[in-house]
Formats: sequence, structure tokens, C-alpha cells
Amino acid sequence: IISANHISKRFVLGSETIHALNDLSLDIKRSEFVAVMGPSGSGKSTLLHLLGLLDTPDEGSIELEGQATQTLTDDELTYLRRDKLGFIFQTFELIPTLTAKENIMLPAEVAGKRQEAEVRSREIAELLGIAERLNHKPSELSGGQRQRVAIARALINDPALILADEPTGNLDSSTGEEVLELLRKGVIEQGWTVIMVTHDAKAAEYADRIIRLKDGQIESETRTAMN
Amino acid sequence: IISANHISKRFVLGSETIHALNDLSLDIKRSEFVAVMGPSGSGKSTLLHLLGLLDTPDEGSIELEGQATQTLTDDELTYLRRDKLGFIFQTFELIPTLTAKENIMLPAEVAGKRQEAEVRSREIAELLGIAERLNHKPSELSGGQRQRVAIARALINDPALILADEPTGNLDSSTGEEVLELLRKGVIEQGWTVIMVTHDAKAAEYADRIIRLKDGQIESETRTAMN
Ligand SMILES: Nc1ncnc2c1ncn2[C@@H]1O[C@H](COP(=O)(O)OP(=O)(O)OP(=O)(O)O)[C@@H](O)[C@H]1O
Ligand SMILES: Nc1ncnc2c1ncn2[C@@H]1O[C@H](COP(=O)(O)OP(=O)(O)OP(=O)(O)O)[C@@H](O)[C@H]1O
Ligand SMILES: [Mg+2]
Ligand SMILES: [Mg+2]
Repeated sequence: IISANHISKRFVLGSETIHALNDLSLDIKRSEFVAVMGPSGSGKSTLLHLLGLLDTPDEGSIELEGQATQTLTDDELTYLRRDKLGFIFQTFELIPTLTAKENIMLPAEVAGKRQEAEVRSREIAELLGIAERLNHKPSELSGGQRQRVAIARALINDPALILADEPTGNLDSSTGEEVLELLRKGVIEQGWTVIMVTHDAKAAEYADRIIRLKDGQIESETRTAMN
Repeated sequence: IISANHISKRFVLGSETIHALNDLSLDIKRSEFVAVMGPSGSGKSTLLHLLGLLDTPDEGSIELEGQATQTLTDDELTYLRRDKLGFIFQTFELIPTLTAKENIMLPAEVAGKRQEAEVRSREIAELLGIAERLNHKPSELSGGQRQRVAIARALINDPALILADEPTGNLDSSTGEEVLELLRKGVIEQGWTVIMVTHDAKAAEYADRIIRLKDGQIESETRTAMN
């Protein structure tokens, strides 16, 4: 469903150049659940941003469903992201002036799918244990509740590809397991493809395979017991 | 060093009232390392905000070094927080327009201790593995690097009491262990008092005792192997 071919990404800051990703290639099949691990600063979030078409690589290319993406216009990229991708960012990125419900519905509003999303938003909120907090704004929620709002927002349009950066980082172990089971179930029953960055070895075991990054390159790949 | 006596905290939102904390009492001795655990939404961050004198309880009182705090003026509270307390928030709260170094030095600038903090900031940055990133702004750092900047900022004034909300949530296990060892060492060698909220049972084992919250009350207290 998505592949990265020899991608590199650099950040220039004054006289320094940071090599966040170095000649990295990766191929992810439809309905696969892939975990990405690695030390802090090893390029995990940068990789997720490039696979999510939120930024472009300095070298190499990204193909989504066989289509090269570097030749697409900004508008075409926006439609592709909106219709096919769901994001769970490391820093939530909720809109502070909107309620939890409005944050969750936003991708559906933008895609013109408000009607069918209304029912889905209540089902997902129940599943994630935040149905009682839908009228709260982000500042009126606990850290873990905000993360669950961000997860619900990513799932509202039933996306083909979900990019999740530390989805269980702020959650207690039982809430975290519910989220992982929801993602796992989505992969098996709805055919979702999930790419999840995590520091938690137990969370990574929910995936089909684990990719470990180090200094912007793939250090190793292992299959989990799921596979 | 700090005690909470029968504290309650409510949030009113429209017609709803949320009881975040209910008649909770707690006594923490100087140079003690206490972990606070509990499900998402159980009141951990709210407790930390009240102990950090960032908010006041609806009922009950908080005493710091034997002194009642609810009768203090805003200025007196600000000086007390500045000189005695260090905070590591769940959502970092770094100032986006300042570099990592400027964010770390800020509490020292405000307290007029810039000279001695200059050396300390370099030592702490080395220890936390962010010495190479001091000129970066928060948006130019990875999630884990931002968290380490927030930790360095909390330690810069050698505070008597450190309030940490999920300090290792965004860190890989080896970086997380370095942070926990740093806190543990500070308690034993510098006499710090640390109150740490965490979901991670392994992190909680670094503390002397573990307090578990449920629905705004203390469900249980256990001593760890450290003690
Ligand atoms: N400003 C606020 N307005 C309304 N409700 C709030 C506010 N802040 C917190 N709450 C509610 O109070 C309860 C306790 O929140 P708190 O942030 O203390 O939880 P927590 O234990 O830190 O959870 P987490 O593990 O998810 O961070 C939650 O149910 C939350 O919805
Ligand atoms: N906008 C930017 N400008 C400059 N450097 C950046 C920028 N974004 C990331 N970096 C650097 O690129 C490297 C990779 O960052 P990335 O966010 O991908 O790490 P990560 O593996 O997600 O780490 P963590 O586990 O801490 O979240 C880091 O060393 C970081 O300092
Ligand atoms: Mg990251
Ligand atoms: Mg919290």
C-alpha cells in the first residue's frame, strides 16, 4: 500500500545539518500492522511525517497505492491525505477552541461526510471511554483523555492507512491495551493498514512486524508472534 | 515537606460537575521519592497541580514546610514556587520562540541566578543527551528531546521539591532509565523530594512508595523494593 524508496531527510539549522533519515527503504503491504521502534531522535516521527505525505524527502520517493507522490500538486496531496490517511500525532495537535466532539468530527466535516460520521463518532467515543467528555475542550481533559480524542479523530473517516506516533504513551496500561486491541481489530476486520511508532515493547507485540531505526536507518526487522 | 489535608477539587462545565479529587489526604517527607499511579482521568495531574500550588483546592488545605498555603498572596506563592519547586508537565509547556537552552535557563533568569545556572545547564544537558540540541527551538526537536529539555528546566534551580508528570512517557526505555536514575540520584545525594506521576510500573519501582488513585481518592499505598 505504501513504500519508501531510498529516502533521506535533512534539517539545516544555522551551520549544522542534521541527517534525520539516511537512504531508508521500506515496503508496507495493505492490512499490515507495522511497529517502528528506536532511540529518541533516531528519525521515527520524521519517517511517519514523510509516509503521511506531510513533508517531502530530500532524496528518494514515496509511493502510495503504486502512485509516485512527489509529482502531485498540493491540492492532490491534500485530497489523498484527507480520504486515505488517519494521523495520531506525538503531540496530539487538538484545536484548543473546539470541543472533543468537534475535534473528532473535523476530518469528516472537511471531507463532507458529516452524516455517516455522526453515528461513528459516538461508537468510537464509547469504545475509547470518552463518551462522557465530548463537550469538554482539550484544556478541560486529562492527558490520556486528549490522546483518546486524537485517536478517535484519526479513525472517524475509516481511513485505509493509519499513522500513529506513540498512541499509548500517555495511557495507563489497561486503556493502552484497549487502544491496541482496537487497532489490531481494525486491521483484521476492516482491513486497515497501521504504522505505529512506539517505545513500548509490549505495544509493539500487537503488530505483525517490528522495524528498529538507529541514526535515520533501519537497523533490524523482526516478525512478532502475531505472524 | 508537603502535605495535603482532606483536599477536594471540582470542575464545573455547563450543567456537569466533575469531582477530580475527593477528600484526599497525603503527607510527603523531605527526600522521599513518591510515585503516583492510576487510570486515565483518576486525578493524578490535578493532584500534582494542587501540590505544586498552581491551583487551589475547593476544600481542605496544602502545607509546604509546615506553612499553610491558602492564606498566602499571589506574590508569595510565586516566590515559593520559583525558589522551591521544579515542574515537569505532562504536555511539556516549552516556549516555542525560545531555544532549548533559553527554555532551560528561564527559571534561573527569573530567580536572578543566571551566573551559577550557566554551568549547571551544560552539565544537565550532557547528562540528558541534549547538549548537541541546545540551539534548537522546540519545533526543531523530537518528542523525546523536548521532554528532556522540560526535565532540564525543572532541575536548573536545584529545587527542594520536583513534581513530574509522566517524565518518561515519550522516551525510549534506555533514555527513560537515565532520567529515572538522575531523579533517584538527586533524592539520595542532593536530598531532593520527588513526586512523579507515571503509568509505567517499571518507572514506579524507582520510587520509595507508590500511591494509587482511583476516582479522585487514594485506593492504596505500597512500599517499593527501594525501601
Ligand atoms: N479544566 C478542567 N475542566 C473540566 N474537567 C477537567 C479539567 N481538568 C481535568 N478535568 C477532569 O478531571 C478528571 C481528572 O483529570 P486529571 O488530568 O487529573 O487526570 P489524570 O489522572 O492525570 O489522567 P491521565 O492519566 O489521562 O493524564 C478527568 O476526568 C478530567 O476530565
Ligand atoms: N524541524 C526540525 N529542525 C531541526 N532538526 C529536527 C527537526 N525535526 C527533527 N529534527 C531532528 O531530527 C532528528 C530526528 O527527529 P525525530 O522527531 O524523527 O525523532 P524520533 O525518533 O521521533 O524521537 P522521539 O522518540 O524523541 O520522539 C532529531 O535528532 C531531531 O533533533
Ligand atoms: Mg518522535
Ligand atoms: Mg494526567
